[in-house]
Amino acid sequence: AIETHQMTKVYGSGNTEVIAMHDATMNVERGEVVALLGPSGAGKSTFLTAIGLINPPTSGQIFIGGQLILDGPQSHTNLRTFRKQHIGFVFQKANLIPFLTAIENVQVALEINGNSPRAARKEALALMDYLGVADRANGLPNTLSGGQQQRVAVARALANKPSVILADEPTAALDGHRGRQVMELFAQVAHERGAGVVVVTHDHRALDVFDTIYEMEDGAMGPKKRQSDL
Amino acid sequence: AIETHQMTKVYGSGNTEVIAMHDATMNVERGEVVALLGPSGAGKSTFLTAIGLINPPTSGQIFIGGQLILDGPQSHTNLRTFRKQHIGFVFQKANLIPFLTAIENVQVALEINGNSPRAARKEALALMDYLGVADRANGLPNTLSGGQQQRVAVARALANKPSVILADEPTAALDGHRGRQVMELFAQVAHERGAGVVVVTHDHRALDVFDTIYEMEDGAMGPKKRQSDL
Ligand SMILES: Nc1ncnc2c1ncn2[C@@H]1O[C@H](COP(=O)(O)OP(=O)(O)OP(=O)(O)O)[C@@H](O)[C@H]1O
Ligand SMILES: Nc1ncnc2c1ncn2[C@@H]1O[C@H](COP(=O)(O)OP(=O)(O)OP(=O)(O)O)[C@@H](O)[C@H]1O
Ligand SMILES: [Mg+2]
Ligand SMILES: [Mg+2]
Repeated sequence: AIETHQMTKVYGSGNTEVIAMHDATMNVERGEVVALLGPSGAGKSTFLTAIGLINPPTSGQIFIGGQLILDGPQSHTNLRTFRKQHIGFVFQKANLIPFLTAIENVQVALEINGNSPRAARKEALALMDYLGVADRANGLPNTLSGGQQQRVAVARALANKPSVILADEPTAALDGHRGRQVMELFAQVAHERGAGVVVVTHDHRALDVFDTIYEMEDGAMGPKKRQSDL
Repeated sequence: AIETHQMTKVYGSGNTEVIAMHDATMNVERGEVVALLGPSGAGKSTFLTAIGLINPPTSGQIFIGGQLILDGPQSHTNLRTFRKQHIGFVFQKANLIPFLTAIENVQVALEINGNSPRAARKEALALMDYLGVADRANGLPNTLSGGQQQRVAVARALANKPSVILADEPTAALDGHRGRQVMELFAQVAHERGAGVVVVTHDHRALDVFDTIYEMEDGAMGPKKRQSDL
């Protein structure tokens, strides 16, 4: 589903140069749920936003669904359209639209992809109910707890049933029980719908849910480790 | 150091009423480091922002240093001045000033309390070095990773050596190693300087560092549990 080849990202230049990631290579099959671990500052968000087509690499290739999408900063398709149709992204900060209610935040993601308001609301409510945030549906984001906002962001990312799901520390603000529920949902979506899923996490407790684990350190991507080998 | 008595917080009214916490009572001694746990939405941030004097309760009393500070929404001192002098707060979202560099964010907290720019910069750098973020000192917050921003927020909260330290999930964006280092730093500040420290956390791994554990659920505060009894 997702393939990267020798991705490098350099910020700044000269004195302020930061090599956030170098030569990062990863292969995610359809139906595979991958955990990406590593210390703070290792380059995980940089990697994820690159394959999410939000933050193109300085060099290296990104293939999605077998199609070359980015070659360094050079795009081979309309990135905005491609993201809208194929990628669901959970940001490290929930990033909800502050002037829309929780349910509207999920609903608009569905409407943007052609669903009627009625169908969109029904689907949004079902997802939020599963994640335990339906009772805060009509609240503005700044009246929701940190973990409630995070769960609404998860609902929004999953709403359009995208074939690629990328989540940046989606359970950081959640307790153990809710956190595991979210990780299991990602695994279920991968295994039942064939989505390719990459989850950045610091949480070692729910790792048994993943098919594959990669670790980054100082911008370098380690080798693929299969759950079956651990 | 901190004493609360039957604190209640109600948001909204009628259909939109949310009882975020009710009758919450907690007693934190000088030199005591307390962990506050509980599921997402339990009322932890509501409790912490209340005793941080940022979000006064609907009813109930808050005593700091033996002095009555808030009785429901009624303040008995200038809250802004009191906070500046006595309380260090790490927010659930780092909340750094976006147009100041990382080190400036810590430095201004010191300067506001009367330190010279030179002394402030020296102290800021020492704290950031300890937390492993000195190499990003001159970066604007949006160029720092999630965990780097969080560590800068911790440095800012500790910079003035306050007698009350309140931290809302300060290690959520940190890996195990860095997270433990931050928790140990809070315990050290409590035990060596006599600060009263309350840390909201979902991270069960570093709990051995705390003297006392409280748990909230659905707005209710559970009983005090001493580490020695666990
Ligand atoms: N301004 C507000 N208006 C209405 N409801 C609110 C407001 N702020 C918080 N709440 C609600 O109060 C409850 C407690 O929120 P709080 O932020 O204290 O939870 P929390 O324990 O910190 O959760 P988390 O672990 O997810 O951060 C939640 O149901 C939340 O939606
Ligand atoms: N826009 C930017 N300009 C300069 N440096 C940057 C920028 N964005 C990120 N960095 C740096 O690149 C490195 C990797 O950042 P990244 O956000 O990918 O780390 P991370 O692994 O996600 O960390 P965390 O676990 O703390 O979220 C960090 O040292 C960070 O300071
Ligand atoms: Mg990150
Ligand atoms: Mg909270």
